[in-house]
Amino acid sequence: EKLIIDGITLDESQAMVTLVGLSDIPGLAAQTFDELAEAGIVVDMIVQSIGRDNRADISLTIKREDLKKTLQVAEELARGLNCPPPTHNSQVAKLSVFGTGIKSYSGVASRMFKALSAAEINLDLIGTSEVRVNVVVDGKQGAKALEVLKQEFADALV
Amino acid sequence: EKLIIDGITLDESQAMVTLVGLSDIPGLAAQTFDELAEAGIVVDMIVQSIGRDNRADISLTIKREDLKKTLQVAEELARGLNCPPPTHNSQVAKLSVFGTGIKSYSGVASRMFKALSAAEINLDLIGTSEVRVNVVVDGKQGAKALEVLKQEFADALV
Ligand SMILES: C[C@@H](O)[C@H](N)C(=O)O
Ligand SMILES: C[C@@H](O)[C@H](N)C(=O)O
Repeated sequence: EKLIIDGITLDESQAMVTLVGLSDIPGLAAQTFDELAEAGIVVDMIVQSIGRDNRADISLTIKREDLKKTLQVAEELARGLNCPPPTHNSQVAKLSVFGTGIKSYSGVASRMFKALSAAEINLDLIGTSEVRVNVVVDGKQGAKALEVLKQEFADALV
Repeated sequence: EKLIIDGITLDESQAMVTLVGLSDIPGLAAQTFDELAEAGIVVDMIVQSIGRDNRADISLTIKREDLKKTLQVAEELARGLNCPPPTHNSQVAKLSVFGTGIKSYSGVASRMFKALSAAEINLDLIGTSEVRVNVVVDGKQGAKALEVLKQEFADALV
């Protein structure tokens, strides 16, 4: 079966903030996003993998112009919850490969990761949904990553 | 503006495996998913948040019948890469709130997390895309989580 994808995009308008070492108990994510929503911050990607030693990190991406406000909210939360200070990267690049063809094809993520790794590009965040694989890399490698993925999936682009 | 969502789903057919402490250098994700694709394993969610101390965890969900095969691949990888053994949960519940209305409404995640936390349900994994918020909770709480979300978003369901 031939893979068909709808597109590949690069978004260089975002920054990333990570809340580090949140207690892995009900309510911490709710409090975090409640305070961000109250501050009027629109969050794009939210990524949390499984906690370790009862602590979990939540990474999120926002528009770069919201970075200062987001850090203020995150730092206040961390102080109140006795967590380490949040970390951030003020310039990230989000690459997306998307299309309904991804649903029935298990090799898209593997091809995407392989192509980026061959170009020595490190994956900072990964998030997938049924029809989309999103990765975040350092902002300086966005254009190169897009080029690499366009070549890798040239045969699959409609 | 009124939020409109297309639906809320519960998927109780999956298990979760986490590769722990992968070196945060290019190539590790590629190797992991290459070996999973070679073993014919179709991965649903892939979630990796930012690494710490140059190590990152990658959580993934698969069909429960693929758990044994996936753990074999993951354990072999961990041995070869000198990582701690992978962890898993053989019965997880994936809850999704989705719809194009989510794009322009920043409070969906916050409402979702708040409703689940009020019901004492812990979030194990979080992954979002432009039009969908996915969370993974323990398999025993799937039905309750679905109920809670249907109530929370009753006014937004078309
Ligand atoms: C870490 C955070 O997501 C926590 N597990 C919660 O449910 O809120
Ligand atoms: C941890 C893993 O994702 C690594 N950063 C890589 O690029 O492969």
